[in-house]
Amino acid sequence: ELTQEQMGLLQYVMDSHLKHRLPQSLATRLILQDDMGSDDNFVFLTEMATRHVQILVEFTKKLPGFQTLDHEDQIALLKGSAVEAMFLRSAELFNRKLLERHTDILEERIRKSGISHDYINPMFNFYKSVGELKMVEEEYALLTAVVILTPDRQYLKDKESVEKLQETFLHILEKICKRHHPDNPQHFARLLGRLTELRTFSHHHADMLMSWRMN
Amino acid sequence: PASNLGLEDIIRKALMGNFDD
Repeated sequence: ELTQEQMGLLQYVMDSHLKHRLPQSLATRLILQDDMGSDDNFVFLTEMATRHVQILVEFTKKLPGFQTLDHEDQIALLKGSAVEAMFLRSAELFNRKLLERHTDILEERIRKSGISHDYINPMFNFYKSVGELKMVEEEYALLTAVVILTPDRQYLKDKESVEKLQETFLHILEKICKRHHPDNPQHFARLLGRLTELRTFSHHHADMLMSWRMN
Repeated sequence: PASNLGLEDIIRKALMGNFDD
C-alpha cells in the first residue's frame, strides 16, 4: 500500500505526465503526412524533438522538489536526461494503444529518414522490449521522473539532494510495480534494467545525429 | 528556428518560460 504522502506525490506526477505529453495531433501528423523530402523530414523531426524537450521541461518543473534545486543543477539534470527521457516517452508513444495501427507506418518512415540502421535497429528493439513489459501509465511517469532525477549527471553539484528525490520516486515505483504485476516479482528490476539500455542511447545520440546530417 | 538552438538553450528558455499554451 502507498502511504498518504506517496499517494499525493503519485497523483501530482500523474497529473503532470498526462498534461505534458506530445500532442496526439503532432504524432499523427508525423505518421500520416505524405512523403516529405529528406530536408523537410529533418526540419520536422528537429521541431518534434524541440517540442519534446519543452514538454519534458514543463513536466520536470512540476516534479515535487525539483524547483527547490539550484538553477544550474536543474539544467544539468535536464541536459543529462533529455535524450533518455525522450526515448522513454517515444517508447510509450510507440506502444500506446491509439498508435498500434500506425506503428508499421511510423517504423517505415523512421527507417527511411536517412538515419543509419545501426542506430535505428537498437531503438526499435528498445521500443519493443519496453512494450513487452506492459507498463502502466503510472510506471512510465515515475520512470521518467527517476531518469530525470539521476544523481550522477555531469556538472551536478548537489548530488545528495537529487539522490533523495530520486529515492522517493523509486520507492513509489517499486510499490506500483508490485501492485500492477503481482505475479512478476522481477518486474521492478526489469524496469530499472531498461534504464541501463537508455544510457547507451544517450551515448550514441550525438553520433546518430552526425551520421544523419552527413547522409 | 528551433533547429539552430542547442539543447541547453532550449532547456534554459523552457525553464524560464511557459509552453503550456
